[in-house]
Amino acid sequence: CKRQPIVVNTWNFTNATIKAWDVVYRQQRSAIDAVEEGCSVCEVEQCDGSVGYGGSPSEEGETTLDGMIMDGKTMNVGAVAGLRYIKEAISVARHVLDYTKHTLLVGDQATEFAVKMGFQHQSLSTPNNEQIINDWKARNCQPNYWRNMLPSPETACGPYEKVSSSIQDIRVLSPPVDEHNHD
Amino acid sequence: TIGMIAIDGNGNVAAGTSTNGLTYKIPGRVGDSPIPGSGAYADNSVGGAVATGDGDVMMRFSASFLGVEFLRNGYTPQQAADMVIARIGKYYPENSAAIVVVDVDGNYGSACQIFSSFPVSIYYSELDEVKVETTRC
Repeated sequence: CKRQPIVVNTWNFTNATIKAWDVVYRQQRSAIDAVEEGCSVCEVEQCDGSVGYGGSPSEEGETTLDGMIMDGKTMNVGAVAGLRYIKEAISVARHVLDYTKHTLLVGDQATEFAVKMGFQHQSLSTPNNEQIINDWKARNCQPNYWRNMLPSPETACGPYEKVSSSIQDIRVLSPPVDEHNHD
Repeated sequence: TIGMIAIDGNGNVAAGTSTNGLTYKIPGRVGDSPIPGSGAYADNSVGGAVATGDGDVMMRFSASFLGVEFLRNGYTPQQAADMVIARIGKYYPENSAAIVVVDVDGNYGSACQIFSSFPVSIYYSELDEVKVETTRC
């Protein structure tokens, strides 16, 4: 059946859906605006801890953000990855789309781009980050994403050193990716 | 991670993602979300798709691009979503994966594995309020 316009998003992040619907239906603006503004709601609300600042810290306790936006009319894409110190990942991605001929900017240089575009440089960490990492270290850094290292990443924290190839553990054991910890 | 597909009144399709990735990641690690064709893909001629789950695995299958290509080949959104998850599951049956596929007519489908369930939030003009549909994985 014909259902235009329409907004669909992953998970029960309904405030993001409602915002995108408002943009695309009531304001009769573009799909690309709807995606940007809808996902931005989740960045502010830190949806499920898996979007926005203050969640999913790295081993070193830092939150970095990834965002991407694709225009199906032009097949143009803007994206940022490993974005540090900027809270508005999808809006920076939108700026990559609108103001550059590139597709993907990463890391500190994506941050520099964002600052040039007027975004505020600020910490993405919260006390929650520190608590998560302290708890993880108390569990001997379990789970983690290392393999074929010594001491064994399955029982101990790093720093690690590479195991010689002759005794490599070929098992691939990944930490759990679940409803609250996902890409 | 949020992945979103929108189609506007002119039939234009857009898709996007935003995430802070996986907890305890090795610094510098990036998942599938910011990779075009992996975390999201959109093409006005057929529709769009967004994926979520274990990005280290999902990016190896260009999951969203694959879903849109199945639409292009004539499959329904539900068939396309099922086929993407089947493809990933063939090689990685124990990794979390989920996908939503929407065609240009506003038909949609979702599929998942390992997650206990996968809710999807939807809004279109026949609805009085946002709707959440949950797929059992």
